[in-house]
Amino acid sequence: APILGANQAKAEALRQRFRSQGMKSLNLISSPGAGKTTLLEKTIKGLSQFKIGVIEGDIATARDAERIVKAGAHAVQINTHGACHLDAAMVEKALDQLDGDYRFLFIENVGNLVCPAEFDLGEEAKVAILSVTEGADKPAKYPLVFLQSAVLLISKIDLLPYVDCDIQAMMADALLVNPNIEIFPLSAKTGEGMDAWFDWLRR
Amino acid sequence: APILGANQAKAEALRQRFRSQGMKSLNLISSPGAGKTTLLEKTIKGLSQFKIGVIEGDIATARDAERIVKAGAHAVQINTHGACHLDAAMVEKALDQLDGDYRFLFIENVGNLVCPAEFDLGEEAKVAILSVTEGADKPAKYPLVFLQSAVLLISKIDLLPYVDCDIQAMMADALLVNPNIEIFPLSAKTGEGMDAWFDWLRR
Ligand SMILES: Nc1nc2c(ncn2[C@@H]2O[C@H](COP(=O)(O)OP(=O)(O)OP(=O)(O)O)[C@@H](O)[C@H]2O)c(=O)[nH]1
Ligand SMILES: Nc1nc2c(ncn2[C@@H]2O[C@H](COP(=O)(O)OP(=O)(O)OP(=O)(O)O)[C@@H](O)[C@H]2O)c(=O)[nH]1
Ligand SMILES: [Mg+2]
Ligand SMILES: [Mg+2]
Repeated sequence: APILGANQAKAEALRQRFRSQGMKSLNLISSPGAGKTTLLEKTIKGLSQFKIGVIEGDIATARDAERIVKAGAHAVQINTHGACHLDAAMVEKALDQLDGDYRFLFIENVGNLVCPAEFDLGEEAKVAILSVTEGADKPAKYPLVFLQSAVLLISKIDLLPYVDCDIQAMMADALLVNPNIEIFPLSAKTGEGMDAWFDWLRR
Repeated sequence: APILGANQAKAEALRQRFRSQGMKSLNLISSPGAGKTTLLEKTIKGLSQFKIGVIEGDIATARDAERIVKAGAHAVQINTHGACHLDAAMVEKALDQLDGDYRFLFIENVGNLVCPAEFDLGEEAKVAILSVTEGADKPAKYPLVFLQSAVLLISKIDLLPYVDCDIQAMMADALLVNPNIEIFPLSAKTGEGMDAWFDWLRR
């Protein structure tokens, strides 16, 4: 499709730009409410020695960017006004409002487990986030994002005692789809598992 | 866009067909894992005196249709192989595998809070499902599906004690987007609130 071709060219250019500036750029993808912004709030606090920029993608409102700024990082909010995913052109435009010398540039995509997996934003890696409250069957039912991601964060593990989620089955299904995916169960609320995620970021 | 025009024509034909057969057709839309299939399992059991058909839409697997058949209703599974929403042509094709004389025809859309809201499937009404675990900000952040839906089911209310979800704010935001939406908080797990949903269905 011509759309993906034009996007791909822009994404390659962005990737070169991020690399030349020494920024580790990550594209965070999940269902709505899986915990992307909460994870970023805690990551900003946990890696406070680094300069962090965040590009927030949402259909509407600036609520997420406001939360990020309050947590202590730079943020720019993209409103897609209906589009179900971010694309490289939107990210390129958003960069005009940010500094360039971040150690980490997080791109929080629009909450959607399907469409964002098809659009390269120039990121070094995609990070899929799947909450235990969504059920263990998501890696099998929505395979593309798990296939495309280097990392799977299983979020909200503090809720495991209250939901019927077979986390072993979730992990097994994710590895069936992508044998190379690195999986980190964590809770941004209690802090459990966050250190392993921070270690992966600092690698 | 020409795509929506062709879809709309098919949807109108489907709506006539459903009405002529006395079927109440509903299009269930939510994020992945908000609880659509669990709700249908309990609805089938709660309305066991009625003949119920279900069209299941997923990117991959037949897991949801298998759950529905086990719960006691007729089901057909559509696999979209990547498409992020159902459309009227897919529903029309699926009907070939179902009887015609259902009291209720539920269409469980692909888990996605964005794209499915734009495609009419010939349903009598859209039903949005939003779980308390996703956060109270979704009606403001993903407005179209709430604007388009006649009903909002707030699911998994048994988890309220364990999550930071301001359900009053969630409801207020939904009513801001759509003052006519009817809101039913419920738990398919404990049964709380299900009777009001059954009453709405039988109206
Ligand atoms: N119990 C628990 N709740 C969490 C955790 N992380 C996030 N939440 C809750 O999950 C809900 C959604 O969190 P967000 O961080 O806004 O989710 P998001 O993925 O950024 O949502 P969108 O940007 O709208 O797609 C909120 O009510 C959070 O309080 C966690 O580790 N444990
Ligand atoms: N605590 C609690 N968990 C629920 C409730 N309803 C569903 N769940 C859980 O939520 C997870 C997802 O439920 P499903 O019914 O499969 O969700 P779905 O919306 O059909 O998911 P997709 O079809 O993949 O989009 C499962 O682990 C269910 O057990 C509820 O009322 N309370
Ligand atoms: Mg967010
Ligand atoms: Mg389902």
